[in-house]
Amino acid sequence: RDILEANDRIAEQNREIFNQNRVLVINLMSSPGAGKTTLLEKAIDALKNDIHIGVIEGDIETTRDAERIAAKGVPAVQINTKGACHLDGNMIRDTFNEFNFAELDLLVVENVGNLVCPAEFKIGEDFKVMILSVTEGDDKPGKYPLMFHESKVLLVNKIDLLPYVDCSMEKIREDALKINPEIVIFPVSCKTGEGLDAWFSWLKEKVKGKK
Amino acid sequence: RDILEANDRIAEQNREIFNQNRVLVINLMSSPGAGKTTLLEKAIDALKNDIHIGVIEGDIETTRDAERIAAKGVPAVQINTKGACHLDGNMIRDTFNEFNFAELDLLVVENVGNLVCPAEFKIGEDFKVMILSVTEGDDKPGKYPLMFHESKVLLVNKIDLLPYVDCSMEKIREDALKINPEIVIFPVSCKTGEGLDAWFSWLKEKVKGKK
Ligand SMILES: Nc1nc2c(ncn2[C@@H]2O[C@H](COP(=O)(O)OP(=O)(O)OP(=O)(O)O)[C@@H](O)[C@H]2O)c(=O)[nH]1
Ligand SMILES: Nc1nc2c(ncn2[C@@H]2O[C@H](COP(=O)(O)OP(=O)(O)OP(=O)(O)O)[C@@H](O)[C@H]2O)c(=O)[nH]1
Ligand SMILES: [Mg+2]
Ligand SMILES: [Mg+2]
Repeated sequence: RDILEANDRIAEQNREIFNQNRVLVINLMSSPGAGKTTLLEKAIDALKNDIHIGVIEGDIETTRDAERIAAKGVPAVQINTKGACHLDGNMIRDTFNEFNFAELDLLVVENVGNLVCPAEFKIGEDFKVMILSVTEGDDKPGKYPLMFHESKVLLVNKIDLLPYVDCSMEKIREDALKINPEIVIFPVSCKTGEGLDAWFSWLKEKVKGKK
Repeated sequence: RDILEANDRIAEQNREIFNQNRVLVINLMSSPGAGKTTLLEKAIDALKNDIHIGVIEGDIETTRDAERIAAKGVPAVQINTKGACHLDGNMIRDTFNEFNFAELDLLVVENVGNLVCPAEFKIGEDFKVMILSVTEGDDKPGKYPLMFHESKVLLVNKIDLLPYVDCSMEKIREDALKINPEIVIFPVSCKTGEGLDAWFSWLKEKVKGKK
């Protein structure tokens, strides 16, 4: 469709600017409430002395998420889509005057909570990272395949709740790898901290690789 | 926009057919994995001796949800949207030859898991029912307002998990009522059964009212 082609061109222009400044950009996606902002809070705590992080927050309404991130002492910009269910290249470009990309190592774009549409729109990212909460059930890869297909990384979050839900980690892993054999899977809990170190080291490697 | 207007006309035609057959139709929506299908399984167990129930399942891919419902012995039709993030009036009309509406009292349409787009498209329903899982957090009414505004009923599900998550039922209630003062709220657990009777009685009343 024309909309996606036009968006691809803008995303490509965004990417050129990110590459000139050697900023690694990730597009963070999930269902509503899977833990995107909580993961970012934990990542900033763990990494802010090593790398310079900036965050673009995407939500339909409110500035709560950007406030949570700004409270961690890193630059955060809130986009309110006023109804659109995903971020696109234009919305991201409109925030560029609020950042000094020459000073950033990592820019994380937290997309609108939606397991469908965000996976279709590039924003200029190096790669997509998705989160699945174990509380959503283990049938999500088969039922919402595009997001799993497009993501480079799958964080399976809230594993502290596994004793209380019907969810098989094995089935998630099997079904996700069927859809995307290259996807890298990190089981984590943003509440207890379990599994986060492996993800942070992986991310730090990628950031250094772009420098 | 033209798409929504065209859809409204088809939804209106659907509604006339439902009304001629005195079938109560609800449009059931939530984020992915909030518990729509599990709630339906419990509702069928509780109500199938009193009322005749039919189900239309909407998913991007797979027939899992319709299989779960058919296993309960009620007619279930699966729609695969192949990418579309919501159901619309046309998709619902295309299933009409699979049902005998004269025999049905209640038709539940389980929409695609998405807290945004489904709220914009009428399908011919009498009203919308939404589910919010406590695991998604208590900031969702403010962040995803349209769904709360459009729904007649809000089921707050998975309350068995409240001891393990940071979620205030009070804040959900307060914020939802700010957005939609008429919304009827039922705290429930599809796992333990807590709170379900009140919702089933309320629903039975509405079904009888349409006869
Ligand atoms: N038990 C548990 N709760 C978690 C974990 N991670 C996040 N949460 C909770 O999940 C809820 C939602 O977390 P958020 O980080 O706001 O989720 P989000 O994906 O950013 O939500 P949106 O931006 O609204 O789509 C909050 O109540 C968090 O405290 C976890 O690992 N375990
Ligand atoms: N602990 C707990 N788990 C629940 C409850 N209700 C549903 N679940 C679990 O939540 C997961 C998802 O439930 P589903 O009913 O498949 O959710 P859904 O909304 O139909 O999901 P989609 O159709 O994929 O959007 C499953 O693992 C269920 O067992 C509940 O009240 N408490
Ligand atoms: Mg968030
Ligand atoms: Mg379902």
